[in-house]
Amino acid sequence: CNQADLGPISLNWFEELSLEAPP
Amino acid sequence: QSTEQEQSASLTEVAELPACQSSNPGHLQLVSKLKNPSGSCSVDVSAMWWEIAGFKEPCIITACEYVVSLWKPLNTLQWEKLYSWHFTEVPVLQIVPVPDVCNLVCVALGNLEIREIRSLLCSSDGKREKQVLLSSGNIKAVLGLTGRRLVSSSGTLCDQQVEIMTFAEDGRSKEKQFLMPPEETVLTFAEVQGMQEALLGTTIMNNIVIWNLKTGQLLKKMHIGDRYQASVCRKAYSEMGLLFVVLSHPCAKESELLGSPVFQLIVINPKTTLSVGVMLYCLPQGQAGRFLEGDVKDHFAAAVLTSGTIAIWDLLLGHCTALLPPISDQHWSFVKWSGTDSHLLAGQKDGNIFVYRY
Repeated sequence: CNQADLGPISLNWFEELSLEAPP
Repeated sequence: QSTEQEQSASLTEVAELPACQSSNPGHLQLVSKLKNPSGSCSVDVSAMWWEIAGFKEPCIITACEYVVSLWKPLNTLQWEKLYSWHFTEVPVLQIVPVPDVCNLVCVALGNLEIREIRSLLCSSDGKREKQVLLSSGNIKAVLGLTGRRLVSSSGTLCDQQVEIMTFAEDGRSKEKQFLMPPEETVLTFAEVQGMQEALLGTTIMNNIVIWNLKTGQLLKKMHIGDRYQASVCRKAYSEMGLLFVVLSHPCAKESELLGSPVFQLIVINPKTTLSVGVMLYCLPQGQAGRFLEGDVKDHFAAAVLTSGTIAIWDLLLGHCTALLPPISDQHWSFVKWSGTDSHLLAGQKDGNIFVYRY
């Protein structure tokens, strides 16, 4: 698949989403 | 009469190789066959470790409507029934294996929907079967998780609860924790391989939701498109910042170009929720049928098709590697990968369970 179709990728997505999500 | 019947059938016959064996050269080899004597409709099968007289044995659990039985191996061909748990009011819907747990199996009971989840175990002297009611109500989905945990969702839209319970040694729930419910009904759960704190759910609106199990946070809701309705997540793993998800497609229609897609691998960027299809796992030409029931383990997917045939895919190779047509004119009704070895457990409604080496 084309990586551009998926937008910017983060290796630490789980930690970042946990910081962003409501507690 | 029932005890006599059970005793007479508690040892299985040495397996005979079915006539269709030649259609699976090198892939599926029949190892043994279990005949469940309860007479009621067979609903599920699973394989797990059970400690018997100080040794952990790879056992098979069979579930009929009102009886769940544990079978221990006598040798590679024969099995002996060791315990049976009986249910009188509510029938068994499915076995819920809990990874990392020995000497305990969970079952979901109900009619169309799950009404109860029970843990099944035996007394400390190994002489009596025991069962413990873990939860009851309008339960939509349940899954056993690594780390002696079980997740379930219950209730309807506005009062939906998503609950994690951790097991104590005696089979009772030791701790309970709630996860933030999404605003739509959760239909199934899936662990993310290698990420003990992440959990996925598929919802009635064709979304995949992701939770942080440690904090209970709902991290993201990701729409996977409306091309295939009622898709269910069968396996998930994270690699290079992306989430790879294997979905089964019970409602996929056959197309001339693609054939009949039964499973699909998609990749999701959890940060942006954008997703792309990577691979469709279709039936070989000349085979018809849609996904009815199935199981994914490591990189192998198995499905019972509406035609009554079992099909197996190697998810890395990308194509179907084995087909198992109905045996003795009996359609297959469920299929499970063994949790203890590389065996495939295939069941028919009349209670016959066939164990294949793959």
